[in-house]
Amino acid sequence: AGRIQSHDEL
Amino acid sequence: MNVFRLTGDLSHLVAIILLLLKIWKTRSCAGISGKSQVMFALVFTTRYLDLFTNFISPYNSVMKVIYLGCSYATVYMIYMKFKASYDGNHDTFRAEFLIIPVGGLAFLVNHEFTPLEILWTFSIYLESVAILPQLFMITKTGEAETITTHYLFALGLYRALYLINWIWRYYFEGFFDLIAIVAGCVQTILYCDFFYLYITKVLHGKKLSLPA
Repeated sequence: AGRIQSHDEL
Repeated sequence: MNVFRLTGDLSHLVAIILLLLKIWKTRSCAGISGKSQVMFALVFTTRYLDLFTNFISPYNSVMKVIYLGCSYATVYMIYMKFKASYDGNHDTFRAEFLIIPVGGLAFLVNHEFTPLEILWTFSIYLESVAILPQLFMITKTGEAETITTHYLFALGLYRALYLINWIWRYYFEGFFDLIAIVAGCVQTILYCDFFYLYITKVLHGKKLSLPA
């Protein structure tokens, strides 16, 4: 996966 | 969201609440490493800076607020409210030996060289080693209260469940975050000898005591 758009995990 | 991530989050929540209740009910933080708790508060602070700018879901926001609130409440109780019961003589792990290398690594190895991303990476690396002062303290005192072992078990289990969540997400969503995965492996491995003691002793009704 490229750059992580936004971290959706806690 | 998958069942492993949800049970992981709940296990994490149970751990945080367990610790808070243990200190509040017994009005004592004996056997608890304040340094580990300060590092956990730092982990949540640096990881959830986007709490107000990056809305993911109500669940995500509520859990972030609970984690932040409970971790600061725990630090407050250890260093202020029940300071008299804080066992500083056994909480001697040099936290700076963790925070400085982790800070440096976050600068070198990250997904994107921006402040938010570096702080997020710092929080991931720090979380993987934040339990070391607590485990070190148990080796120093040679024992741990049973409630503290349940706290540690739930805390260790949460990241182990996250590892399965990442396998699930890679397989079904093609998503993977190598930084979180590697740090999560390190974090879970650090609990292995505790898991062994917990399962062979505490689950058989014995007290967790280490050969002094």
